[in-house]
Amino acid sequence: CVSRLVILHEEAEDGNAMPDLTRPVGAVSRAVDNLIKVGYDTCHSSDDKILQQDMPPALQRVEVSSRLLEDACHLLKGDPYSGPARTKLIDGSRGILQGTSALLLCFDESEVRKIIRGCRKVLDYLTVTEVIETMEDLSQFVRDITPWLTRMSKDIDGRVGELTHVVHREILVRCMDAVKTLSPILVCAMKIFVQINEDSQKGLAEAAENRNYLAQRMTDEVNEIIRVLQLTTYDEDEWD
Amino acid sequence: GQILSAAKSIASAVQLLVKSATDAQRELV
Repeated sequence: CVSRLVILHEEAEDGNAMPDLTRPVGAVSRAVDNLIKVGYDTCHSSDDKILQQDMPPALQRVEVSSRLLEDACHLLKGDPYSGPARTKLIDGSRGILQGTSALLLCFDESEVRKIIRGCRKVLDYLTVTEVIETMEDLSQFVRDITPWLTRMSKDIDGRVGELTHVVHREILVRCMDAVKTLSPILVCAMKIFVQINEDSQKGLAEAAENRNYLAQRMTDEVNEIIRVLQLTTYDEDEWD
Repeated sequence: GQILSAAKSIASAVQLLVKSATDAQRELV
């Protein structure tokens, strides 16, 4: 869009007049007003401090750029050949698109942080597998970790649906599948450990080793999910 | 969802603005 405006600007320097842009600029202003409202509402209702810090500058950029468009429109009405109006038109359009993009990036990063919080909860539970020594504790452990595993699985499925980066998507799917496969096996291994422990049978060390191996495998998969969730392909240079 | 939808409206409005400017400019040329 901005490139096309730049071409218009160059054509204008050859002596062409710019048309009256009151209506399309009005439509942009209304869309901007709506984004500003939704953006600040999101900021105020979120408990994410980073989002609250990063979003207002992006919103301000969109707001200021929208005013540039309105100025351009006003100037063009008086003089369809106005050079400053054309510059404001280009700067305003560019600023609105860049600001909107920055805003979406802030919002997306905040969504990723939310998913990661759920993943870390699963990691926290995996660290206590080694201290579970009775059937009662094991039942409680399963009751505690299950909602977080379900939430993580749901969040990752949602994220996979949004990602356009094929490799990242594939890694997330692969790791989540591994977590789903490993979780019942881990619980089985923990159960075997608890039974051997309660009956004072032989093989306690091997059972513990097997349980720890599975917990570590799950931990590695969840850590890989967190790593990939944080990767981006956003390239600032494209805007330049 | 609301943010995404508001951002899409902006993209459409800016696209329309550029189209209006380009089309009218072509007519003038």
